Amino acid sequence: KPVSMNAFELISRSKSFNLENLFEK
Amino acid sequence: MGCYWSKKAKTPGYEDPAVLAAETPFTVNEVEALYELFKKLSSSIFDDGLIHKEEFQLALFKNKDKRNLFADRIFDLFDVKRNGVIEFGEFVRSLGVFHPNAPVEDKTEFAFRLYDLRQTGYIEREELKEMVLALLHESELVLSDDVIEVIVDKTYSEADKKGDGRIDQEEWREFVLKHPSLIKNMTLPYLKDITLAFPSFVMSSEVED
Repeated sequence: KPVSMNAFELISRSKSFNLENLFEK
Repeated sequence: MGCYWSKKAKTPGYEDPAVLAAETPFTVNEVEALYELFKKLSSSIFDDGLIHKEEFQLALFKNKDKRNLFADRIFDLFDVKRNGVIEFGEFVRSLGVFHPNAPVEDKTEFAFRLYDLRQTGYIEREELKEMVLALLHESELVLSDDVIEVIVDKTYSEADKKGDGRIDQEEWREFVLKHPSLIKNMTLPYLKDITLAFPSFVMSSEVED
């Protein structure tokens, strides 16, 4: 259920945190 | 000996790998491997040895014009000197926080600063809602405003122990202790294998860890 989500858990899933993309050749 | 690195010392913001290794979880060899990556990132659009925001966005999203609230915040935190670019030393020190061996306290603090959008020393309710909206927007998830309010309220009431309408560092630390998965995004397992990603460097390195 969306209402049971933790807001910080939700935002921590942003694609911006996929910093391993920086290492792609 | 010596010539190899003296060439690199001409890059603006370049710092001695031994110093950076001493201040971060990286070994000297790993810092040198990161320099290979840094050179690539910092010359993808402007060949000036500094990572500009467009270069950061290009590497992250394969699109130099794609902006995102969280990417902006990560860039701003990496850009310690706040001069609009990321220098080599800033890059290594900031990535160090994402190393699997970096202290949890450092990761927790970095996440706090990231989410403290307006740098007031507190994560305010409005900031939390703004970040939830940004996440929903980027994920193309649609939730009604009522549902978003419930999610934000619920999280906020749990984290804001003092009930003063804002989350301070101490409350954030307690909240992360209770929900350790919140800082999973502060760890890049890949950083443990950084020298494997740039083996060409290791072949030419004269520094032994």
